[in-house]
Amino acid sequence: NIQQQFLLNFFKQY
Amino acid sequence: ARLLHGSIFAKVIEGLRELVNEATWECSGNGITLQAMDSSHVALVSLVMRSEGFESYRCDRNMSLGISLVSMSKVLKTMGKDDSLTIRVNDDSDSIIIAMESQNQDKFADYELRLMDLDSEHLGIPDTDYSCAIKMPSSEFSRICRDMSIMGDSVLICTTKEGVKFSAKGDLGQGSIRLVQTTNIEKEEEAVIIEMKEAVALTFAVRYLSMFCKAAPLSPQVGLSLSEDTPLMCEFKIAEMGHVRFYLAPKIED
Repeated sequence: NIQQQFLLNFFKQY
Repeated sequence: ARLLHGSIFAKVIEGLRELVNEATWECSGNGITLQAMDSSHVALVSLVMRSEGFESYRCDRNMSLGISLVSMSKVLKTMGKDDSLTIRVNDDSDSIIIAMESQNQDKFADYELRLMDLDSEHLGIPDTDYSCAIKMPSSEFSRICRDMSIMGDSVLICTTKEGVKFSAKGDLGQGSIRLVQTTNIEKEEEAVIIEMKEAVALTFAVRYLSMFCKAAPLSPQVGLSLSEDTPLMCEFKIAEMGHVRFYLAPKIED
């Protein structure tokens, strides 16, 4: 869901 | 790795095991770290235990140990409250040895836990300059999460320069708790301290906040760091050796 994607994006982007 | 107070390790395990059932412990010369997401990938936990925080610590080569936190918790429940704890893994072994020693050296318990084969996905945690950093008693935060969970399953956290407000609403109605920033700080540990660059208002699932509070016995204070469109960081320091940091995605009103 949005939150999962949000968290993964936040950490992945790094 | 040897801890004079094995209870510290038990508190770490109790703080993690509800959020993640099993995790990969990365052991190196610098100490032990762990990073894991909960099953729904909405929260992430990052543990750091630096080598200098242990009474003695040796790691001849880096190891990634897949450990069931649930099993580890069961074994640690057998530990005496003043026991020292030594955890060791022999080279090319498929298990971890947990040794507990009573304070007056008259009782020695040894357990061996089978290691698990877990694929460890490592995410980079960016250094974030948060809009707002709150320090407050961890017991107070635990209490607020428990009280707010009565009223609803989400908690809105709003910060202003006066203080921080937690509010929840649901079928029963709504409730809020406002903490005023402590002015005359006698005891740092009981103070509510807010460093704010700009006000934030974010909503989080209280179920996760309550799970994070299982780590509260580690530290009298909890740190909450918030920025808009950024996961909350909830930090419990481990005295002289590191920290447990929980990250939680804010609820995004669809």
